[in-house]
Amino acid sequence: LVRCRDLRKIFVMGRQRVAALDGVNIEIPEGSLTVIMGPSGSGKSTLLYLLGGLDRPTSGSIEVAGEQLEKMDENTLAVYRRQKVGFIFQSFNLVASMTALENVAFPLRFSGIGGAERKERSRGLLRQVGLENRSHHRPTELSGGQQQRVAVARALVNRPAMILADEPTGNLDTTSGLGIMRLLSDLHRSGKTVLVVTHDPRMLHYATNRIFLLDGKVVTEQEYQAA
Amino acid sequence: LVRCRDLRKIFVMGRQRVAALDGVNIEIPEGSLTVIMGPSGSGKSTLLYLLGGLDRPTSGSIEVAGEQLEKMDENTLAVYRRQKVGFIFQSFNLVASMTALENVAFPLRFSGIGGAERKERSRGLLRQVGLENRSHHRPTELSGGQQQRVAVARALVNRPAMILADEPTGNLDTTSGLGIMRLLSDLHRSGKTVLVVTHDPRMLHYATNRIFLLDGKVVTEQEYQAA
Ligand SMILES: Nc1ncnc2c1ncn2[C@@H]1O[C@H](COP(=O)(O)OP(=O)(O)OP(=O)(O)O)[C@@H](O)[C@H]1O
Ligand SMILES: Nc1ncnc2c1ncn2[C@@H]1O[C@H](COP(=O)(O)OP(=O)(O)OP(=O)(O)O)[C@@H](O)[C@H]1O
Ligand SMILES: [Mg+2]
Ligand SMILES: [Mg+2]
Repeated sequence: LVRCRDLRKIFVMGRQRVAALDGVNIEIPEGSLTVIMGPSGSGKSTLLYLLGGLDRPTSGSIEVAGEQLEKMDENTLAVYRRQKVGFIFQSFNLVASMTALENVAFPLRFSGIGGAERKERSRGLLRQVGLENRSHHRPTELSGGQQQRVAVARALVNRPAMILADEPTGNLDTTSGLGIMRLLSDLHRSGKTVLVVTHDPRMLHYATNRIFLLDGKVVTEQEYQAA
Repeated sequence: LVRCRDLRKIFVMGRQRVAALDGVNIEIPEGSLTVIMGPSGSGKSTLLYLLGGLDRPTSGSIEVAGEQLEKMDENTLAVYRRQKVGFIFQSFNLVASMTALENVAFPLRFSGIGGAERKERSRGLLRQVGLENRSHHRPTELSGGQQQRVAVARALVNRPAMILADEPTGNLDTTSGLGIMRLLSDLHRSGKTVLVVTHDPRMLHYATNRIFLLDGKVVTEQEYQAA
């Protein structure tokens, strides 16, 4: 279960304050597939960063599976990020000096899993996203959509209980995008909690829950459609 | 007029050869709005890079407004890029140390246009993409879709005759994305030649020409739909 209470993230720039999240109250059931939608700049990535322990709230609380994230110190957050969450970044964040295979295997480095099995598991995920013949390409030797798919594979290699996906199909054609949506849906049906930020309405078909954001606040679907 | 004859781009990696473009023949009429579609990895960005003078073909010819790009030396290509083309990158390529306003104004640095007018023109474009109140944010202080819109504004500030847009709405919600499509269509109707790589079928509504790519080759719409 994920529960956010009066969650705020305020960015201060000189004398200007940007309320990226402006008092958000959310409950996400365990094992749900939740789609998060909203206009550009409405706070979706900020919300995902806070849920993934990649940033700290300005105020408010975040409970994930009984743990309070806002109370964790940096080391505890690092363990949480590594063990509990698989994060697919909107801008991929691949390591430029590593190949696709090395990028996918990277989260396993502290897992205690041996080299052969790390390689096997990483290869399997690259195959699942259609990139088995791009394993030895570095990010600059991959198309935009191929980089996005490597980012998807990397987020899954640790078999995390919760997957946070930020626009995972933004750079993909209809067919490749559908493949990724189905992959996320399969993971959901295998028991994982999946949160997907997307502007692709096809993802709603797979959703058990929906959240709509407008200017850093949660709104109803009606308010969102009316905007 | 843009004319490609038997255009090839082969990447060599050790003993492996990747034919990103595999003998492409294209004619793009001046003043057209051409949509380029194809699966992830089919060669769309590679084609745009060659047309924009950002990379060189392995073989074949590229004629743009009577000039042969494959015959240009590096300095001539640099002038071509700066004066004839506005390029919107799939991964934005913004300068991290500059604000949104500075990023948009950057292509004007050799234009001979005075500081006040550079600022005025850049502000106007940021307003057109809905970002006038984000002028002083740096890329890391912008959402993904906001960064994409800064990249769009920057490509237009030099008032180039040809605009090459690589997935310009991939990170935008329905409404913001429609705004960018209309902006590109307006530029087209004002006389510019516009090429848009996209997987958003809404763009076809504004297109005067269509190109479909599959595995580095041009195919018919039928072959593309059947794939
Ligand atoms: N520097 C490189 N070295 C080796 N292969 C490359 C290189 N750059 C691109 N490729 C390969 O060339 C093919 C075409 O790449 P390109 O970026 O043009 O695809 P695309 O159609 O733009 O895809 P997407 O829709 O995913 O952005 C891809 O299969 C990619 O892996
Ligand atoms: N470091 C920062 N400093 C100042 N403002 C910021 C910072 N990071 C984000 N913002 C602002 O916070 C708001 C929310 O950003 P966020 O990235 O969460 O939006 P988003 O919903 O993911 O948008 P998109 O759909 O375009 O990716 C935006 O208006 C953005 O300009
Ligand atoms: Mg975002
Ligand atoms: Mg591309």
